[in-house]
Amino acid sequence: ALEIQNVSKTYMMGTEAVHALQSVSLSIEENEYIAIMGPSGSGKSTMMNVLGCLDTPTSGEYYLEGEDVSKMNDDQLAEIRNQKIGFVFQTFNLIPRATVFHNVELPLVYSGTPPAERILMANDAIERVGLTDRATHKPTELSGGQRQRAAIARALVNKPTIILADEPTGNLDSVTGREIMAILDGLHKAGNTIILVTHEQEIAEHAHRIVKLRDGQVESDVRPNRV
Amino acid sequence: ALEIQNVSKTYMMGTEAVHALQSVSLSIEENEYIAIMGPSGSGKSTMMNVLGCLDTPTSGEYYLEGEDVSKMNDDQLAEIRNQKIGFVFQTFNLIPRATVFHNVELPLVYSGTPPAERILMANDAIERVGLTDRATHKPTELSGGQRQRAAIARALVNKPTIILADEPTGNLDSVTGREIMAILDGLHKAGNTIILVTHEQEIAEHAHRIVKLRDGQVESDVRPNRV
Ligand SMILES: Nc1ncnc2c1ncn2[C@@H]1O[C@H](COP(=O)(O)OP(=O)(O)OP(=O)(O)O)[C@@H](O)[C@H]1O
Ligand SMILES: Nc1ncnc2c1ncn2[C@@H]1O[C@H](COP(=O)(O)OP(=O)(O)OP(=O)(O)O)[C@@H](O)[C@H]1O
Ligand SMILES: [Mg+2]
Ligand SMILES: [Mg+2]
Repeated sequence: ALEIQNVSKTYMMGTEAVHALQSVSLSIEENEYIAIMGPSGSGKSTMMNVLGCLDTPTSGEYYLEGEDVSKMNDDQLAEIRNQKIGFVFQTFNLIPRATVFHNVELPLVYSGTPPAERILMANDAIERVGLTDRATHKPTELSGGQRQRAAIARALVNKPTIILADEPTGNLDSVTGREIMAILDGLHKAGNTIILVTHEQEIAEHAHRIVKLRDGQVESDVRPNRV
Repeated sequence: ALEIQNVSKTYMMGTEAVHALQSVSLSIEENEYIAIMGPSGSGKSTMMNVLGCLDTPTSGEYYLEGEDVSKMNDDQLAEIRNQKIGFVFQTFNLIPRATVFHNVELPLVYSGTPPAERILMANDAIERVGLTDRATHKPTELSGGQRQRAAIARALVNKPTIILADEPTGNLDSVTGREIMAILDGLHKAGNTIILVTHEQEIAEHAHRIVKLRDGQVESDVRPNRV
């Protein structure tokens, strides 16, 4: 479903080149459950941004469900980001002056969902991450973990089939982290594709395949034995 | 050294009151090594903000090295935040348009350190967190873990005796996380006071005392047995 071929991402800093990804290839099928791990700065978020159509490679190809992403127009890309893919950012990226509720309903506004339905779906997503009593707060009036959960609710509200979550439990206590992982596990059982970045081994063990990056390259790609 | 007595912090949201801290008391001596844990939203960052003189309680007292913080003037508070306390924020709070180097040297500018010395001290802090080859990048040109490490370098550059670190390893892979904990352990051995918020048990075990919060109150406060 997601096919990255020889993808490189290079940033030019004056005369210095930063090779965030170096000719990486990765093939992900529908309904896979993948954890991406690796040292700080190894290219995980960069790879997630390419997979999520948020960033274009410097070279190489990315085929999303058989289509070459670099050949898509802006409308196609916007629709993919809005409806097909749910993206949880490492730094949340919530709108600071809007409430949790409005942040979560925004993807539904973009997809043209009527107001009555938006309210139901947004409140459902907010309830699933345990933020019902914070729905009228703005991000600055939330704890770090509450912001993270608002970002998760927003990513799931349009019921995307591909979920990209960059450190979704990094700011959560163990109990809340397990609740979020239960949501992701349930989405996987329901047939969706789950790709998450984590640095915690117990979180990675929810996945069926672990891809490790190092210095912008794939160091290993294994399916651990399941009990 | 740090004495919180019956401190409450209440936010008014229209007619609803959010009790972030509810009459909390905590006594921390010099050279203690404390981990604060607890569920998302339980008041950890709020407590850190009070301890770091970044936020004033709604009621109760805070004595920092014997002095009532509420009676201090702005100059005294600025000096405490700049020189006595090093604060690593849960959301980093770096200046987005400035390089890592400038972000890290800023506390030295405020403390009146001469330029030549600033360069040495800032580069030393940057090297200790492994960011030497990212010193000219801006925060938007860094990975999540690199931003976290820049925030740590900035917190340590003025050599404060009290270090408050809110989830300092939340965005770091295990190896880099251990390097940061080695820095904090070393600072503790050197006589400084270390207070960190974490949701990870292995990180908390570096501390000599674990305080758990729940719903804005202290649920437990223990010194685990040391081997
Ligand atoms: N400015 C604010 N206005 C209203 N409520 C707030 C504000 N800041 C924080 N809160 C609330 O106070 C409570 C405590 O927040 P705090 O940030 O201290 O939690 P925390 O323990 O650090 O959580 P986390 O582990 O998620 O970072 C939360 O329920 C939060 O929603
Ligand atoms: N806009 C940019 N300009 C220059 N370099 C960049 C930019 N964005 C990222 N980088 C560099 O690319 C490399 C990969 O970054 P990336 O964010 O993908 O790492 P990561 O694996 O997600 O790290 P972390 O675990 O710390 O979040 C890093 O070394 C980073 O400094
Ligand atoms: Mg990252
Ligand atoms: Mg917090």
